[in-house]
Amino acid sequence: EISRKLDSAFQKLRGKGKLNEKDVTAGLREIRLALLEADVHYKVVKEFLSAVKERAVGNEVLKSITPGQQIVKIVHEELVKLLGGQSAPLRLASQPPTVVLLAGLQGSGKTTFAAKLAARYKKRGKRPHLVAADIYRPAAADQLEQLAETIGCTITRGEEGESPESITERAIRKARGDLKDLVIVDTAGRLHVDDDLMGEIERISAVAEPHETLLVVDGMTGQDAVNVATAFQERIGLDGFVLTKMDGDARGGAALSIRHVTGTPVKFVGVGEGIEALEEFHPDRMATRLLG
Amino acid sequence: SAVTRQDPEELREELEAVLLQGDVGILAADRLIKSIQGQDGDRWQLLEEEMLRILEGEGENGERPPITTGGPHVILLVGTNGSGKTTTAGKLASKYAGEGKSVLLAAADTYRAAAIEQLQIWGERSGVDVISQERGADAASVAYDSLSAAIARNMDVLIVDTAGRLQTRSNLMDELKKIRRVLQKQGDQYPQETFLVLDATIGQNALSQARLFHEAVELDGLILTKLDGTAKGGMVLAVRQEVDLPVRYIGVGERADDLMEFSPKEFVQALLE
Ligand SMILES: Nc1nc2c(ncn2[C@@H]2O[C@H](COP(=O)(O)OP(=O)(O)OP(=O)(O)O)[C@@H](O)[C@H]2O)c(=O)[nH]1
Ligand SMILES: Nc1nc2c(ncn2[C@@H]2O[C@H](COP(=O)(O)OP(=O)(O)OP(=O)(O)O)[C@@H](O)[C@H]2O)c(=O)[nH]1
Ligand SMILES: [Mg+2]
Ligand SMILES: [Mg+2]
Repeated sequence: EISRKLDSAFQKLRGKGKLNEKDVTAGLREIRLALLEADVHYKVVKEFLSAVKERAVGNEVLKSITPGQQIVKIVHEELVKLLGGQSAPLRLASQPPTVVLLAGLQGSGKTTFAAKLAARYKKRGKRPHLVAADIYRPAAADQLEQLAETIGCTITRGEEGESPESITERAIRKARGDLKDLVIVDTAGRLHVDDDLMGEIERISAVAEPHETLLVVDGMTGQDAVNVATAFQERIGLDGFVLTKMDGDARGGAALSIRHVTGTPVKFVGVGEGIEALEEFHPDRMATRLLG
Repeated sequence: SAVTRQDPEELREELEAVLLQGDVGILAADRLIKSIQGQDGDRWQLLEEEMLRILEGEGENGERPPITTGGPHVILLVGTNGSGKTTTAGKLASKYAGEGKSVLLAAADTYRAAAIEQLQIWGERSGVDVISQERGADAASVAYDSLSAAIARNMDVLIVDTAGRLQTRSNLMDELKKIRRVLQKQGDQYPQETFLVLDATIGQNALSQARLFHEAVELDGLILTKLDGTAKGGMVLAVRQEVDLPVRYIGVGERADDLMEFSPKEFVQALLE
């Protein structure tokens, strides 16, 4: 793994005496490779490493007998700091119901996450309500409805030809009347470059007035993560994001990229297809995973 | 010329930035840049030619298995969760139905909520029958029944949609092997085409997917979806180099006609612009 790779690289360099700044720069090149292979955006890697370099050329590395380990330790600490230090919870409204709006690209895991979130809060004694506001994908409402049935949660689905804005408005009104604690609005997958659909999510957001807007992102997302997150943040604002499918071997670099460019935290991590497969975000575990 | 006046290090950074942004990956990007280092000429032009050379392989890009007349042409779609398999199955069904072929769809995702219903709607859209059982049924059994039906009914094409799965889940990969086995049991030409459906927005995980799915079910090629976004799908270069799998089709939208044959030239030009 990476600290061993670095230590052996430095062993060779140490042979010629004291370690210097040039040697450390070479060590950081290994870190750069690791982060790029982990799908962190190349511009984010560049900015992150220039910030890390200051510490890396200090005495804690140059005077250490295991400089490779020292560099990795510094990088790990800086990653944890950048990722937000600790887990960020869902912000509940002072006056129920809390409205959570989900958005993201096609297939990222929104519908599944909507159900997982509802199940989690039901377990805690809250009364969630699901909203099937995807009117395009074949059997989208059926999918959320079947999930709602599995977890024992109420759901609003659209009538023939009803707009997502109308479904959302009607659902929130009903949830308020039924004294629900949490309304989770599942929306259709959409491209950030699809003007019509981005206009639609803006209108859904205006109607829902969400307390939390979460971007649901596939954990395997590559460099495009920055484009997507920036666009959604500009159009509807983001309170955080969800990283899905992290039960695979994708390193999840999109998490660092999105955190860096939007300043918002990862609120949840999807770790499987089952309703229970939802975890809080742990920055230290993520940092280790990023370094491979 | 403007190219020869640019600082070589600055040009290298520029080339690398474009390749990285396109998800080519740092190792493949550095290999590409190194491979054109000794040559004369415009760096961008050389890069394009080298990328084309990789994607076109040994010139066998044009060879496609024809629709066989001795039994249905079976296409098996596999891939990770949400990559676009079901939608692609619908698009392929529409494509072949539009060519006057008789087509059957197999709903072999017996696991996910409303997976069968989703494919059934695609069947209705393209005027194609869908073979299914109940949710929770054995996926291999659905695949087997579908091929029996396709053979009995003299269908030209059978498209088998499977459940999404992460390549690191060995029990799910075993299920996939079983699906392929039961198809082969009815004739060792089946399935004639097995495609890994790959989402263009993913990064370096594509390589792990290609390796492990290929190991499990012997892929014939890739279908790269969601290229209508801003992601370029550059990982397919490394996949070609390391697993030798070509891209056959690309998905450029959510409608039935949003499926195109892969054009290496258009792909590379879009990546480099
Ligand atoms: N392994 C794994 N699969 C997941 C996870 N989250 C979602 N999935 C699967 O990913 C696929 C897509 O999930 P959906 O919930 O349909 O995604 P979506 O964002 O609603 O898709 P669209 O509505 O089409 O945009 C399904 O097969 C899910 O079961 C996860 O954390 N791990
Ligand atoms: N923009 C765009 N969206 C696509 C494309 N292909 C599929 N999609 C969308 O991606 C989402 C997921 O597609 P599915 O066909 O359900 O994916 P899948 O691989 O069958 O998903 P699972 O069965 O859950 O693993 C849907 O919203 C599709 O409409 C494409 O080429 N472009
Ligand atoms: Mg959905
Ligand atoms: Mg599917």
